[in-house]
Amino acid sequence: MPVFHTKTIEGILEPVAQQICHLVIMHEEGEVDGKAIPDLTGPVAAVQAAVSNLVRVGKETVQTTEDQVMKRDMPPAFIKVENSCSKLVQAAQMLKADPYSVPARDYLIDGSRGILSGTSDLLLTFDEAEVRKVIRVCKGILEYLTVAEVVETMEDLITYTKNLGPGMTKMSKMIEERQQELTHQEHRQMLFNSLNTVKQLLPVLISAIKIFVAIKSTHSAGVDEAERNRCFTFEKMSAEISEIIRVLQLTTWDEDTWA
Amino acid sequence: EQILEAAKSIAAATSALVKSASAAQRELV
Repeated sequence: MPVFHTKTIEGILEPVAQQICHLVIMHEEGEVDGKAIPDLTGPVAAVQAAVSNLVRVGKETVQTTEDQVMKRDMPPAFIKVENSCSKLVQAAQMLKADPYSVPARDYLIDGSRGILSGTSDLLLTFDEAEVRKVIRVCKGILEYLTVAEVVETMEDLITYTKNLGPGMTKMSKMIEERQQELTHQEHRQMLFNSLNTVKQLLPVLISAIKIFVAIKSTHSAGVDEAERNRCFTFEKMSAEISEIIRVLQLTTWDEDTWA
Repeated sequence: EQILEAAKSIAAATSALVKSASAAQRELV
């Protein structure tokens, strides 16, 4: 049984995957003296209408999105789903002529599997585009963290904190939502751990900058130490956000292969 | 959202199709 990458995709495709699995088993068990399969023209027409609708909506999405990867990856999924649907139409025609037709059953199973696989490809492509949105926010935070190195006055620090706060809140919210979506327990845990570390380090970074600014402005001893401390915290936060970006791009397949 | 809804209706339609095809086979098994 395929492992689906997110709970949304799993919720949509799992029931169909189960049924197709069931049909295949029955088909193999009953292949020789299988009973006649009833006329499937009606149910196939319903699949055909649903496929046309998905392709129409998908093409609209491809038209409007700025995500070049999605523009590239979606059309092959449409083709797969449409070709599979043609197989179902052929199966229905063959079964109408001969309800015992074994080739028709093969077409029926291949077509159903193709619809499942094509819809899964399409949903994964869409999901990957959603992940890229989260990664863009993470990269924005990574870039803004580097600004910490040039904060040298209290006014700068106030501005820096005011800008960093909302961005961090947005990033945390997006990652927490993403984490809830993942079906892979390890990935969820990795995101949870890294995000927690980043949240804990944020106030540490702000106070490290504050100490650096205070010492620098009074020309007291210890500027180097304060600078090293600020740098350490900044680098630790950056490493954790880079880890979050890495984990966000993992798919179930990567993890299993790695294992 | 539109894509998810469209994918859900494909899944439902495919489910119904497979169910009707399996119905005939079930008697046998």
